[in-house]
Amino acid sequence: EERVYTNEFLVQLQDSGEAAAKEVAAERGFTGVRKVPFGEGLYQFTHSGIPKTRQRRSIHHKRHLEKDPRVIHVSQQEAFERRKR
Amino acid sequence: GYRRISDIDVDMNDPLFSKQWYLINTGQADGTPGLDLNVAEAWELGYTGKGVTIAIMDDGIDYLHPDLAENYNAEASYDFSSNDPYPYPRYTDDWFNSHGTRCAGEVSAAANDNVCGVGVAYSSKVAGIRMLDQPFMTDIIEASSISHMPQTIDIYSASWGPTDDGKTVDGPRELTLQAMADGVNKGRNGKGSIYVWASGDGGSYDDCNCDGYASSMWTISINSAINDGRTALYDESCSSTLASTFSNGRKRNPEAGVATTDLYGNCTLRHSGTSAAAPEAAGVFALSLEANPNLTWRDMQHLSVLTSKRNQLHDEVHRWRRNGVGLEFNHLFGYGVLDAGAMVKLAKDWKTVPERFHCIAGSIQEPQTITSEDKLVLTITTDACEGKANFARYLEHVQAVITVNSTRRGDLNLNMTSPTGTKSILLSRRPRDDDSKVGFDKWPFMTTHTWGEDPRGTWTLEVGFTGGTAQKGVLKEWTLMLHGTQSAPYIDQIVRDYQSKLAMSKKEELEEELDEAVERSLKSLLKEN
Repeated sequence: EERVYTNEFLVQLQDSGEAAAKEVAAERGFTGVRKVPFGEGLYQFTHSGIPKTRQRRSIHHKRHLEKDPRVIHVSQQEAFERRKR
Repeated sequence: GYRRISDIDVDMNDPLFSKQWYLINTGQADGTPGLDLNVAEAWELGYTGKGVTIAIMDDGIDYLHPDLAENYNAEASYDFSSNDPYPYPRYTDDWFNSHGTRCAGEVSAAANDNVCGVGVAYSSKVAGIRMLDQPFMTDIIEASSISHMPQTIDIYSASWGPTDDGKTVDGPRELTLQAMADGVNKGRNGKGSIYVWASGDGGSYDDCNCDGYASSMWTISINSAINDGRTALYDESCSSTLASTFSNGRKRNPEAGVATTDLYGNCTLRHSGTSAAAPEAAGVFALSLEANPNLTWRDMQHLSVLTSKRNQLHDEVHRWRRNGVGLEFNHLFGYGVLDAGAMVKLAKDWKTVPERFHCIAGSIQEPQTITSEDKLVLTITTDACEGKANFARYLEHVQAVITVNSTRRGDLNLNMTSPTGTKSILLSRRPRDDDSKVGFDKWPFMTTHTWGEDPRGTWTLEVGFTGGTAQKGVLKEWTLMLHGTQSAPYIDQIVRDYQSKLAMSKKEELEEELDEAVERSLKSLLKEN
C-alpha cells in the first residue's frame, strides 16, 4: 500500500521540559508542540507549512530537526487506517 | 450447576433491561435461557463496579446522556487528535459517531433510573477517549490514547483495529507498543493496565492473529456469540482469543440485538458487530476489580481462563478440545463465555500469580521451501530454559515468531502442536489475501490454548497451503517464545468449588510437583550411592 505521511513529527529531546520543547520547535519553524503522555522527553511537533497528509516524506524538515543538538531522535508520523468494529 | 432463572430476583425499572439477554437470558428472541454473563450473581454479592474506571477508546461518549452522565469520568476523558478535554461525539447525519456511546452503555449505563438499560458494571465510571473520528490514525494518537492517565483508568476497551477485509496484516506501531508495555508494567501503580480488545468483524474470511492488537499478549482478546450460543456471522477466529461475550450477529429479530444507550439521549436495540464484546468484557473485569483491586493484568487473564464456561456455545467449524492440563477451549470462543459470578468469587480470594518468565525455546533460521504437494514439518525440542533463571515451567502465552513469504499469503496455513499434543491453528486460510510480496516478517503468532501446560519437550510446526491452485513459499524463521511462571500458579489458591477448573488445575499441579519432587530425591539418592 502507498505510505501516507503527515505534518506531525515525534521528537525526543535531551531536556524533557516543556519550555525547552517550545524553544526548539519555534527555532526550527514548528508551530504545534504537545507532550506525549508517557516516556521521557517525547513530544509531538506539528509543522503548518507541510500538508496534513501526502505521499512524500518531508526529509528536509526531519533533517532540520535532527541537526539540533538538543534533539535525540525524530520520526515523521505516518497516517494509517483503523476501523470501528 | 446452573441456577434456575426464577432464582434470579434482579428487578430493574430500566425499560430495556428485560431485553438485555446478555445480562440475564431468559430465552428472549429465541435465545437460550441461562446463556449470559451471569452478572446477576455478581450483583447479588454486591459487586457493581464501584471505584473502577473504564475508558472507551472510540469516537467519544454522549456525556449528556441521562443514562451515562452520572457515571461519566470527565477528568479522564480526552481527544488527542484535536486536544479536546471534552470529547463529545461529532455530529454526522447518519450518527456514524454513535459507536463509543453504545459501547459505554454496555459497561456503565446507570441502573434503576428508568432510562434505556443497565450496564454490566452499572456503578463504574466510564471515560471517553476520542480517537476514531479524525480522517487518519497516527502512532502518536494511538500511543497517547492507550497511555492516558494509567493511574486513574483501570481498563481500556477497544472495539476497533486494522481493516477486517481478510487481507490486512497490521498492528500497533513502535510508540504504541511502547505505550502498551508501559501500561502493563507501570499502569495501576504497577499492577498493570487491563486492555480489552474486540477480536474482529472479518468473519470466516479473516484470522484475528493477523491483528497485532487482538493477538498481543498484553490485550485480552474477546470474541462474541449470539443469544442462542451460535457464532455471529462476522466472528473471526484465532488462537489468541482468550474468551467470549455476546453480540447480535445472525438473526433478523431486532430483540436479538444488543440493547444499550445511543446518541443524544436515545436508546437502541441494535448495537451490531463484534464491538459490543469488548465493553461487556470490560464490565465483567470491572466487577472483578471491585472484588479484588489488587488483581494484576495477568491475574485477570488467569481468572478469565479459569472461570469462563463453554456453557451452551456452539461452533459449527471448530470442535471444543481440552489442552494438556484439561482446560477446555475452542478456536473461536477461546475458553468460553465470561462468567461474572464465578469471576468475582474467585477474584475475592485470589493470590496474585507468581513472577512471569520469558524463554526463547529455540529457533530455526535456515530457509525452508514450502510447496502445495506436502506440508513442511519442523520441530523444536526444548527444556524451556530449565536450570536457568528464566525457566518457564507453567505456560501462559506462547508465541511463534515467523518470517515467511509465498506466492499467495492467503493460502498459507500454520499449525503448531505442543509437547502434550495440543494443536493450535496459528493461521487459517484467508481466501481474499493475494499478497505475494510482503508475507509475514517476524510476525508473533500467539496462542493461549496451551495455558498451564509444561512446555518441555518437542514442539511441531506444520506449514502448508490450502486452496485450489498450486503455490510456493519459503519459511525463513521460526522462533518459539514461551511465557509463563516458574512456580505453580494455582497451588496456593483457595478452592471453594471442587467442580471448578481451578480445583482441577490445582490438583494437576500438586500431582506434578509431587512427581518432580520424588524424581529429584531419587536422583540425589542414586547420586549418593
